[in-house]
Amino acid sequence: YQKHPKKDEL
Amino acid sequence: MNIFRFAGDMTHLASVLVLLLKIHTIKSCAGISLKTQELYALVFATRYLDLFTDYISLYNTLMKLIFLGSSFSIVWYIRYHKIVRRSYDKDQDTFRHYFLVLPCLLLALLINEKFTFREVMWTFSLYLEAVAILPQLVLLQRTRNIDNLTGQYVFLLGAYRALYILNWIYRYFTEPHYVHWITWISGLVQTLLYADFFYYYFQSWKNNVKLELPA
Repeated sequence: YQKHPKKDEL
Repeated sequence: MNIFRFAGDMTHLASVLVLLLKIHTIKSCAGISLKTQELYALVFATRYLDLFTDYISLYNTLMKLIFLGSSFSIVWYIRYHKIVRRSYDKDQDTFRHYFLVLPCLLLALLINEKFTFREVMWTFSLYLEAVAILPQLVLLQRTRNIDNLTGQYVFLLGAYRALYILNWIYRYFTEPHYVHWITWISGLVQTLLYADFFYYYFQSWKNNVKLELPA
């Protein structure tokens, strides 16, 4: 389970 | 979040604010390519589809809203504001930006990490962002001299992606499994496209002369 989905960048 | 990414986001924010400030205060968009601004609005619209579905952080959501809001309002100003639109030089800003959109869309359909609508749109936004500056750089070549606000805008826009490259290097070494070739390659291409502009920007800054781009 990833804390943040991959798209945590702008 | 690391310092490179934060600095990159702040630089990116500064670039759109510099542009909005210029257009809003002097009510002029001379030297600004509407095509590039429309491409950027499309980049944000296709990249932030997860705005209401994936909550990552307040910062993330806030910045997405700011980038969406600023890019669309810049397009609105240049297209519809009764004073600003008069200073738009549509005869010079003739880059056929559809020739950028279609190849990026096709490429996103071919090369992506997952063949889903959201993922293809996100990949499309990455490829499009890499080339979105081209109409602006072509316009700068044509109009030869550029006022420093526009010069600062392009410089900040290029610097933000260069900082993001440092962020990707940092994350590659600090986070296991952090590998995103598509993001890295399109970000590198984007930064390289600015390279020659950077060269002339620094030359003019160092020699303290007005920024002149070779025809």
